[in-house]
Amino acid sequence: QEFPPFTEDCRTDAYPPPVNTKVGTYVLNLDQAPEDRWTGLVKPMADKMKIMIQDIKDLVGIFVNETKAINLVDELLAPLTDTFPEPYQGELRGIANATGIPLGEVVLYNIFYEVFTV
Amino acid sequence: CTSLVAQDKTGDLFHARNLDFGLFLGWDVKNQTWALTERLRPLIINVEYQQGGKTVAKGVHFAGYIGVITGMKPGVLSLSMNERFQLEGGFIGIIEWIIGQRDGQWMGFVLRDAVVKATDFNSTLQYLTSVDLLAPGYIILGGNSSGEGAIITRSVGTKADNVKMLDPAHGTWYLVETNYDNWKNPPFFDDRRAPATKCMNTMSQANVGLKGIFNVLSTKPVRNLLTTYTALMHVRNGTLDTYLQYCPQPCFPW
Repeated sequence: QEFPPFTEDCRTDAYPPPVNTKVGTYVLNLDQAPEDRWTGLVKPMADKMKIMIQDIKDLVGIFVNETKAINLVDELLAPLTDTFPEPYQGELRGIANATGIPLGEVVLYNIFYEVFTV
Repeated sequence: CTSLVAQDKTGDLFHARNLDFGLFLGWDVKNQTWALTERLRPLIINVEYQQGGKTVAKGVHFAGYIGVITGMKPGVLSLSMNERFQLEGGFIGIIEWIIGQRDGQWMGFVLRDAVVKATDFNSTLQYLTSVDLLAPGYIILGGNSSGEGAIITRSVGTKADNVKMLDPAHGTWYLVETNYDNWKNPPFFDDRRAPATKCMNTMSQANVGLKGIFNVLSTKPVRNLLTTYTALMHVRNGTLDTYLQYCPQPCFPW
């Protein structure tokens, strides 16, 4: 904490946070089929998800040919879905169907942690 | 990321975390923000896992991401995962998976299984210490009884490099984990551990609670330009509250 203005003394006034920063809740019904259980959440958020994934594509495009990279994602990662345990493979397919986002890109989003740790 | 588990003087446990993500994934020059961080924030949602009409677990998700990196089982345990950077990290795990060597498991799926199926702190600790993983990570676990808190430092495969336990009887009433091995010094250019530690000590065990911990996690540079949300978990009450976090300039980029 020696480098102001980027650091500050320990705060005592941040709580309670503004009400409009509180995140809402979605009920995931595990009794539903895996393909259907996320639809109510991702369908209305599809546009935001697409914008986020497009940002990643744009970033990839800076370093390598974007079209080739995306084709690779679709060709390589979409079939990977079959190797995931249930209910995860069903859920990923359901998200791709509900949002219209290619399955390979949904898989990439879901294994991004493993990709990013390098 | 910064995760905290703290025990108050009555033995009650609180678990909280900042999720920081998007480093080097696009810089918005005009707004001086990380592009991906800004894109992720509107996707954050609390998810209540229900089975037979009953809540069996809770998690914080990005819409479309089905794994768990922050979650709790009310009355049983809470967990969070912080990223651990290693050259032999998840990338090799992915390649192995693609070529058919599929002994390891995906972090988000493992943690979701762990939290949804959890029966108690100790068995979950044991499981997460030895489960075969495709990527390294720091798994922070909190329970429901005094002393139930741990930082599991995981490598790829079945190896746990270190398990640090809460030990209130000997003065360790809280645990702090950022993105570096907790038995080594963090790098000078990214030390969020020292400010978090200082603020926890300033707060003191007498003031442990959601308010105090939120204040610690909201202090710069613990809160920084990568911080998307702060989640506050109280296992005994079964509450998981998540708040979007912003860091107005001047703010450290990570």
